[in-house]
Amino acid sequence: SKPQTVSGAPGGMSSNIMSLSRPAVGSMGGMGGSYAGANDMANNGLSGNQNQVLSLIRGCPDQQGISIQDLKQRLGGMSMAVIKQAVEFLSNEGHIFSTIDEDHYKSTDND
Amino acid sequence: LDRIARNKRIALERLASVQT
Repeated sequence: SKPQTVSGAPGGMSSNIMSLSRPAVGSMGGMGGSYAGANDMANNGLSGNQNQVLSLIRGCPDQQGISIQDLKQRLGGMSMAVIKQAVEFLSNEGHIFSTIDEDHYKSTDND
Repeated sequence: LDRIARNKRIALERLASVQT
């Protein structure tokens, strides 16, 4: 019940790396095999939600990509609004693009 | 499918301009 604070030097340390807040990405069951491999690009300043959405889209081999409905199904607890926000962000950044309609997305960097 | 190719090209251009 004691918080883990380092009770060492208060203030004075100059070699203090700002900890990037990286929320642990929960275990996402289902497909999307290439999750562990190339993670260098996966953490490009993306939030946890955005990362989850991106790796799901990456994991979809279909030419027409994955639908928002599919994403929601696979992302269990994530709300539609959050998913759409992530999708919009990712497509603004060029990581993904819409395919047959605005509800299907595919990633640019999996082939 | 034309749309897919076009959107992909646009996305790739975006990606290129966003990264570094």
